[in-house]
Amino acid sequence: YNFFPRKLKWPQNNLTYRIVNYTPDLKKSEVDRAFRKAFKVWSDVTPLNFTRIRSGTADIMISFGRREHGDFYPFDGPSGLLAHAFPPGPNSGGDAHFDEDELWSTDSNGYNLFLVAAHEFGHSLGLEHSRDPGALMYPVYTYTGNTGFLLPDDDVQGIQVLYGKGDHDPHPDDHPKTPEKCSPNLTLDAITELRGEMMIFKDRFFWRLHPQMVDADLVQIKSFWPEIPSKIDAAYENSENDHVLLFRGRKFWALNGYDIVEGYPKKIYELGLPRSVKAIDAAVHISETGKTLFFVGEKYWSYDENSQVMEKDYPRFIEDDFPGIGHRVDAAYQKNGYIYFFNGALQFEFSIWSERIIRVLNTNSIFWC
Amino acid sequence: LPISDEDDSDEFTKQDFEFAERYLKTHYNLLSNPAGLLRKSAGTFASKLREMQAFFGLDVTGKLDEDTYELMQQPRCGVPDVGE
Repeated sequence: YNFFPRKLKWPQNNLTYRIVNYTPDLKKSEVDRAFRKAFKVWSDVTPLNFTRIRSGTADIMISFGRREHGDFYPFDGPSGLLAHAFPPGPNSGGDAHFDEDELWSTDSNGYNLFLVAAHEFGHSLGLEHSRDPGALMYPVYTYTGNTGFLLPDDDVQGIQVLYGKGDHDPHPDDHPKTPEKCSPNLTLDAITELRGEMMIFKDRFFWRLHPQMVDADLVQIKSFWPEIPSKIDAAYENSENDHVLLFRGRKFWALNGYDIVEGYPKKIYELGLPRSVKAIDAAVHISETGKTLFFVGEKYWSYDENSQVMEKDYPRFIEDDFPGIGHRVDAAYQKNGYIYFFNGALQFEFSIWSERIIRVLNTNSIFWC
Repeated sequence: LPISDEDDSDEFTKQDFEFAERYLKTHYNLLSNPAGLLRKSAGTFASKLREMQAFFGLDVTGKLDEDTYELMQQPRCGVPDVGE
């Protein structure tokens, strides 16, 4: 997190705001609610209080405008610059302006007014942009979902340096941290190849790792696929049909690039898994055999992608066929005749041909750490 | 996402550079340069570009590359990334 020069902040905890005008994209009540929710994001974690006034000059004046809108910082038409806000101070200090040339929404269409407002009000209170790609104060717009917003830990730490903690945080232990790819304790949720790149899933993020690159891009799942849950259990690529399948609970989605394939999500028992299975831990497609392995607890199933049926004589115990990798699997992928099984902070390189472990590596070594 | 087997050109047009310059002016306080000081401005452009690349964890080259240009095009907040 970062602050403005001289760590500008409001000297008082009780602040007023006024909605000067409205966007035609939404009902007035939707705009009122978006701003109210956006202020609550910050009042929940500080002693700050926000009171709306409907006339006169408030500390934080909120307005919609396009192009040059009176502050010599013109907007630029659709997309690009979405909004801006001024750091705490008199007159225009604290004010927030939203670009009327954008399409404002209460969901993933256009730009979500609540999410942008929560970010801008962070500026109005004294936060600058954060370098943490998972932070609300990260400068680039990322749709993170429409319900259950939790202020990321980076933002909480920053605002509490300025104003201290509140005494009424409804989610004190749930503020999500952005995963560190080189953490020695790194564990993974899922992993898959996608058109030659690796996609490594952890919490609400995935890293994109290009084979020739050392640096991995950290991206929020929702910013690519708003309809997919913000955490997944398993993933695999069926390169025969250029689909990536993502699993969460009893559902799974087939993706073709950015698009969700028609007819999904489906239920995992449609693959032939018993209805008693509530979720899968990991999945890996073995291109040589055309089989996909699904790992659930201490057991695994084998699915024949060509005939689209679960193979007979399954489930089998993981330990029987993959001795030494442990009794459960977090994530798995296959490459060049090896299956890489991730179990906690370790990964096991298993040779499909000689049916034994060849190497044991740290999970974070996938990022060259 | 990786685009399946299409090649993509990577040279930048004059408009691309003008776009990048506007971006750096808005977010990294790149100052407009009086005409005729092109060489100096080139240095400023490169140093501001390095600042932006460092902020976003890109390869810090001071040269406009595909990743940098792609990130510049993403919708974002209008507040500068460096406090002035």
